[in-house]
Amino acid sequence: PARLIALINQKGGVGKTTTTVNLAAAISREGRRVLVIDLDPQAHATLHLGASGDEPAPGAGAAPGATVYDLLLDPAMDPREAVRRVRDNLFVIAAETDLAAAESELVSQPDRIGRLRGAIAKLQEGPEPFEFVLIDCPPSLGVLTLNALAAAREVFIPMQAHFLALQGVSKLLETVGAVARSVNPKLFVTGVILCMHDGSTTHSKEVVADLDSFFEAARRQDVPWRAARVYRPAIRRNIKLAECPSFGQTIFDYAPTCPGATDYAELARAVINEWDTL
Amino acid sequence: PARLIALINQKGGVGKTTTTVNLAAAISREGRRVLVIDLDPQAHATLHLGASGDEPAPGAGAAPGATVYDLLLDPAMDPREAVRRVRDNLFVIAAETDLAAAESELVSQPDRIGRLRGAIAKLQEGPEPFEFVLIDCPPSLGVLTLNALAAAREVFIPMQAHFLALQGVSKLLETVGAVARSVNPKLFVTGVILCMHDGSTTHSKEVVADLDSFFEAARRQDVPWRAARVYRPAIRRNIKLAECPSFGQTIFDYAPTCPGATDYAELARAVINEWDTL
Ligand SMILES: Nc1ncnc2c1ncn2[C@@H]1O[C@H](COP(=O)(O)OP(=O)(O)OP(=O)(O)O)[C@@H](O)[C@H]1O
Ligand SMILES: Nc1ncnc2c1ncn2[C@@H]1O[C@H](COP(=O)(O)OP(=O)(O)OP(=O)(O)O)[C@@H](O)[C@H]1O
Ligand SMILES: [Mg+2]
Ligand SMILES: [Mg+2]
Repeated sequence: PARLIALINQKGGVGKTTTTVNLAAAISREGRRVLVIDLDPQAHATLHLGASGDEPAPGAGAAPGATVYDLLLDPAMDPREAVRRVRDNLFVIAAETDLAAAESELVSQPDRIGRLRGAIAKLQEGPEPFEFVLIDCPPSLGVLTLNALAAAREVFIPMQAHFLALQGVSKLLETVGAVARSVNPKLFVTGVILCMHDGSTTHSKEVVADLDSFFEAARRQDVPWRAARVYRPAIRRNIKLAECPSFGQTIFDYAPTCPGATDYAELARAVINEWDTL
Repeated sequence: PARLIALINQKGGVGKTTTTVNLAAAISREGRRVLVIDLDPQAHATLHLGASGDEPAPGAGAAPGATVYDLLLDPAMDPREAVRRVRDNLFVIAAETDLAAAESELVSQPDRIGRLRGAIAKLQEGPEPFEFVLIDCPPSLGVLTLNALAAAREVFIPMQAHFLALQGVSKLLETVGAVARSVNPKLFVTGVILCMHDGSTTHSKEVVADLDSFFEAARRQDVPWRAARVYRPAIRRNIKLAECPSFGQTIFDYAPTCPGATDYAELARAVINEWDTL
């Protein structure tokens, strides 16, 4: 089986893409086969991985220019045509800015939130299934994010330990709960990933304590986040993480020994161990 | 006349709310009459100013619980009923999370993007018009933001000096251009406000240089951003700015001598001077 993870937060600019890309890269560097699915019309994960443009990476087997857009609108398509190899063990299904149009088209199609699930299932039935699938979502709870929630088994919530960031979490959990009840009973929230973290401030300590006790209280409830927690380590703020996307590089290409790289590498090991020991 | 400013960026978490609230507060502390309009269903500006809840501040003249939602859906309403006094010289038209429903309702109404403009016009015809109106927008280019673009005369773009942040600017300018051509020929982009700025990194210097030369090149074009520039000072990253919303306080209530306060105070003086010398 594979670990199928959607990285979700309707709040913008909280670190979804930075986390999807660098966590996926770190996991792939541990020798695991990882697929990133870019589900965001901004196509930042695609850009970050240097996977933009029509030519698929050599040996990818991908049809030129095939993106997640095509996959969502054509259930008959072979999803492997959209898979591009970007590094050893690291693959991506690219997005492009036309995906915004796909969002409005999708809304009126049958099975509009099940499209991604169907595509992933087909992919995993093929030879060489992926061991980890990470889905980068847009900052919204619309049809694209709902596709991710219907397809994934787990939700990671990247966020900043700030007061205003807490405000959106309950709405997000409500949406997860609604999708879990209606179409995806196996869906659960595994944890929060703290991004751009400055652990030295009282404020962030208080917000983290808030989150810890919120999840603690959920242990006894029948909710999809009853086993959720705040992941450690937090990912510290590090300018290198903001620089490398401009070169189409992950932090491991760009600055493999900087704090941003060590934090994501440590997080990846935690994510892999968790999975292996299940 | 009044300076009518929409703070816009479809990218989330870039500092729109923090800037709307603290810039407005700083301008009000210089003795100018300022109105904040919270146009975001997240209602963060409302929260930040301590203006949530149904009881209007004393002497506000506002009807209990009247929000920007009511204003947008009922053109016959007296907009003064939605104005709440929050500090000396500082007023707010509050949002609430139901505003998300208003967004879908609005989409099917006549004159759906002109509603806010009509309300502001009525307000300014009354006694005691405001001298500065700052509109906090959601992270999207939907009907709420379009209302702001149709109503405002100027656009400020809060953003972070990061590569991924640059990606969204051209789309934003495209939208401003479209609204300017169709319904609001006086609309222009005045400038970019750099938020959460770390001026010591090469990366941010490069992004700022990119922005400066982009606007320089626009000087000779017939576009609504031909007179735009990057505002100085940039607003430095300062944890106090993330803390004070949790107390319903502006930075001037919370920590009036910290760098966050001095930066917004300095920016406010620049914004006021610019206006006075016009
Ligand atoms: N740990 C970090 N240190 C420094 N900068 C960071 C860090 N994490 C993310 N950033 C920067 O912060 C900005 C927002 O991050 P990112 O794009 O990953 O967020 P997002 O949640 O995917 O945004 P969106 O909602 O627009 O998809 C980017 O400019 C990114 O480079
Ligand atoms: N200069 C700063 N220093 C430190 N933290 C800041 C600064 N400016 C904003 N923040 C924090 O960053 C986060 C995002 O800021 P803010 O909410 O103002 O952005 P926004 O663009 O309004 O977001 P949204 O798109 O969700 O409306 C908040 O937690 C805020 O407290
Ligand atoms: Mg993203
Ligand atoms: Mg905001």
